Amino acid sequence: DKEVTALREWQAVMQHHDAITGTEKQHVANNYALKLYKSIEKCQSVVEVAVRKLTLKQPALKDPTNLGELLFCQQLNVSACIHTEANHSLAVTVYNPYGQPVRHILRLPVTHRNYAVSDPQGMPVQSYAFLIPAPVLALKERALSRAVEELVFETKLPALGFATYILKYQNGSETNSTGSVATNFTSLPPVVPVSRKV
Amino acid sequence: DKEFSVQTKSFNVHFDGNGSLKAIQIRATGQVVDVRQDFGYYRSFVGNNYGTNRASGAYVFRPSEQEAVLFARSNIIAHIVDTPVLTEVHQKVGDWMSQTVRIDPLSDAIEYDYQCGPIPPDEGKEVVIRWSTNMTTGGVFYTDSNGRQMMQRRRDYRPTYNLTVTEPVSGNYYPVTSRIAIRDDRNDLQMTVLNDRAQGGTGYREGQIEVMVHRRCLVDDGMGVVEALNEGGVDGKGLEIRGKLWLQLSSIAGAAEQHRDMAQRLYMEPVVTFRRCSSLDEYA
Repeated sequence: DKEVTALREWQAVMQHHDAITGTEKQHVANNYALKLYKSIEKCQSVVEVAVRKLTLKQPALKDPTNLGELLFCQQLNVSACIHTEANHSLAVTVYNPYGQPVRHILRLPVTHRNYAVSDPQGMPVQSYAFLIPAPVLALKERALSRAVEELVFETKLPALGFATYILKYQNGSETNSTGSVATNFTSLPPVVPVSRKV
Repeated sequence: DKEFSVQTKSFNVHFDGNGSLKAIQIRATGQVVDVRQDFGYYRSFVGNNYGTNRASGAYVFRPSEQEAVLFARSNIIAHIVDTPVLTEVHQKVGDWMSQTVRIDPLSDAIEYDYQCGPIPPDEGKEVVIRWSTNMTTGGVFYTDSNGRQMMQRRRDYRPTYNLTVTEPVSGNYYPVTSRIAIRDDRNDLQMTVLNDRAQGGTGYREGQIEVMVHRRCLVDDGMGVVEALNEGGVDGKGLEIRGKLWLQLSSIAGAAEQHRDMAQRLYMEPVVTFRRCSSLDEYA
């Protein structure tokens, strides 16, 4: 509760009109950003504990110490991520806070496109390397990033639950498809009608 | 150089030879809605804040002219990326404006991932993204009230007093905290734009939705903040922003279900975390 309260309180402070509309003075805006960053960072340890508890319920896991530290990235909004760029193999855990199953397209900044992605059942997942547009590459906020592409793949997440996808770097020839430049879209897959219950 | 189209769950989305959005066809009914997207900016009014000489600034949006300066569509440079999981159209609109249009074949929302800035500091500019359609709206549009009901807004009108309009653009601008919509009752159509942050917007021009995405004003508006809205960004040259907008088109009856469901999903977007593992096989 102590860890989460800071975000709870700063979130409340930032419902004040000057934070919503941007009419605060610049040094106040900077302080808001700092406080929000710090309070979000505090919550990461709570998520870490929760995910670790849930993960350890999986009977197949022989060695709990193999879990490693949970890593967060707050730069994905500028297509930069120190973890995906610096590690060739990673477990990517995606948590769905929504009360329904979600199909989510994940975009991870990478320096190489040669990754094999597998789903929670160990089955291969088709991934694509999308070039990051030049104006995004030029953002000052991502000055330390070396990623020029994003690995894009589809994830399927249970309601209020998580799924872990494994990224493994593959030496040798490219194993991933690349988004192709095209002017004709007749090759798209047929559309499957979906019935919905309201 | 060629026109092309992309299929979603219910639509065919048509682009022109420049890679600009041209029309959306609803496959079930065959209806074609012309949808053009423009990027532009209003020049900020510069005043000394005495009497009626109020400047545009942090509190006040006051353009010096009532028409936005638009980026030429013919100058857009587009690059198309097509995969089964996602189709992207990368558009460079100008030196400091670009966007990626993402179309997911299994979703009916078109995603716009825009980037704007640094706005050149030669004059105050208030940057807008605008969708123009052939829908008949009569100057009526809808904005949300911070996630509660959609409020009806009418051109040059206030429900509780007689309004004399002196500022046609800003007098019709309203807060858009999560979404803005227009309706065509005769053709049973609603177009909704959802955003990822509180912005300002309007739909007072016939068949149009306009959202303000960035501002840089060089003069304080004298309303109390005592600073010009002129953020320097990381290097002091001006703030660069990146954000997302989502466009939905549906029948009027189905619109609320669609935009409310999507807003919930955007608010509760999945959280991504990583782990380095000594043995990935064992972890899996």
